[in-house]
Amino acid sequence: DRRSSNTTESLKNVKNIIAVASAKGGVGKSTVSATLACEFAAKGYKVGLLDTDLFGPSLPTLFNHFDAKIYQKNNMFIPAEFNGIKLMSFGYLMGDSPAIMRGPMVSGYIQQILTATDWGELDYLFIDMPPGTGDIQLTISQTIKLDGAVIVTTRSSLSLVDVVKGILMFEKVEIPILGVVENMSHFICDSCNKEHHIFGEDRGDLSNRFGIETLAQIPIESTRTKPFNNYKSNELNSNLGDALIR
Amino acid sequence: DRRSSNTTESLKNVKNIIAVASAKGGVGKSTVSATLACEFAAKGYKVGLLDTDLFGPSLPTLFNHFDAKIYQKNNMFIPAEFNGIKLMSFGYLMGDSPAIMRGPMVSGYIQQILTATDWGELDYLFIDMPPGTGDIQLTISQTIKLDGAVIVTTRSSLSLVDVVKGILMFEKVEIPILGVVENMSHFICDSCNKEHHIFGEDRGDLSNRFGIETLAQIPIESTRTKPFNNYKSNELNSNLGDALIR
Ligand SMILES: Nc1ncnc2c1ncn2[C@@H]1O[C@H](COP(=O)(O)OP(=O)(O)O)[C@@H](O)[C@H]1O
Ligand SMILES: Nc1ncnc2c1ncn2[C@@H]1O[C@H](COP(=O)(O)OP(=O)(O)O)[C@@H](O)[C@H]1O
Ligand SMILES: [Zn+2]
Repeated sequence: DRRSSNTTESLKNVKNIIAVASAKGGVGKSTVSATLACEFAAKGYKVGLLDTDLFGPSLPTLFNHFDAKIYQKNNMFIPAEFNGIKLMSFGYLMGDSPAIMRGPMVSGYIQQILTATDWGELDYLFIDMPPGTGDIQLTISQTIKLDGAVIVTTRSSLSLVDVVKGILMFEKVEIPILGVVENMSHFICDSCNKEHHIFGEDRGDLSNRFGIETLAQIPIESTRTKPFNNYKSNELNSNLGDALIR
Repeated sequence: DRRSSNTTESLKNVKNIIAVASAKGGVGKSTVSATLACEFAAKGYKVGLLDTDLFGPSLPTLFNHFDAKIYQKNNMFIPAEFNGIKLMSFGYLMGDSPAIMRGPMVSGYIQQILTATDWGELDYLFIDMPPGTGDIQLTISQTIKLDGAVIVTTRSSLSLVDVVKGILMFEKVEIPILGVVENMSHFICDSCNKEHHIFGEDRGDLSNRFGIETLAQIPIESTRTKPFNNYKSNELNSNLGDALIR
């Protein structure tokens, strides 16, 4: 059981840790992470969501929840709670100011948020990872044991060429890939119902090359750009959640 | 004249160096960089394009030009040439393999590509920067003198909150902001002409807060996802180019 290897105070009572990752920026990692967290909470699970993007935290914006106070008890951060989901982000610790810093300091901050956040009892902890294959990704995979990673991509060749690099990294650090979410896969005009494939056609690149299952194809919908503080489940999200229940 | 301060062999004959930047990933930095390079070349300028995204190089995919051979002469890289534009990217040096590495090594590679690429005589060098405010951005701004930065964003609040951090970083390292390109600003259905605002309405956030001029509002168009090896100019791109001629 993976849990026995995460003996740090922060994670010892967390049953499953799932990363939501993509080496490509702007494909929807944060949006999909928030969707999964809300969906699992709607299904009755105890859920946490950790935003590890030190350079561009999204969590406060995603939940329209900017004034969260993060308290410390026995040197541990107590995550914010919102609609029954525990939330932690550098956005709560740094506000508006940019993180203008180099690798060693970055790794120190990541290690701290991973080992000094007291999540208590959780069924699922989702970790929203930033793009790239550098300090943050390496520190996460070397500090804690992940159960697996959900890969997010669009159909665009500019996305796929980066996403492949992220998959190769996970293979190297031996983190299992649980599946891929194809986000912004198409757009349906609500006035004439035409289906537009802005980022390209479905090419099955990742399943052909790596044998990775496509867990969901999420269309471009302006409802998915709205904050998650008033989350409403739907069939697509519920099925995506069901595909990841362990 | 900035040029006198870039005395390194690689940049001493480059008249203008313009970064295309955004702290948010996936907003169109690489697409806008390639658009600017092609547009300036179409106007008869000598142009170079440098892709500094070590973790996710886009240049080979953007130009559909994967097998470029990079030669060295006197320990200097000779950029690839394509349709009269000089191109340099880690994608040409590393192929498909991911850059799984930490800050100090990252900075070393960036410094090398900046100081050991022999651009020869150029009127404009565009530098496509990766997202974030970390090692790569700091090394670029500390190694060479940039004339200015073009900021790319979408209208989404998730983008704007990161882009603000990038602008604050440029202010701190004293690099002038030349303007902002609002990319994927709207989508017009080609079947019924309805205008969709997927990422939000125009809110003028950046000009209100920082007094930065909007240089262009580029719609979501599938033609803009096609490779640049058959570039065709258009009025919008030409006007954007004209706004940046120095
Ligand atoms: N399915 C979707 N439909 C419409 N917009 C989306 C969708 N998924 C994400 N977005 C928008 O795309 C942008 C990038 O998403 P984000 O979650 O920030 O990606 P990442 O975390 O990979 O950088 C945001 O503006 C977000 O609101
Ligand atoms: N105006 C546009 N219309 C349609 N797609 C676009 C547009 N600009 C960029 N894209 C697509 O959006 C994605 C992100 O663009 P990219 O240039 O890779 O952004 P970045 O360099 O900021 O990561 C790519 O799939 C690209 O093809
Ligand atoms: Zn329509």
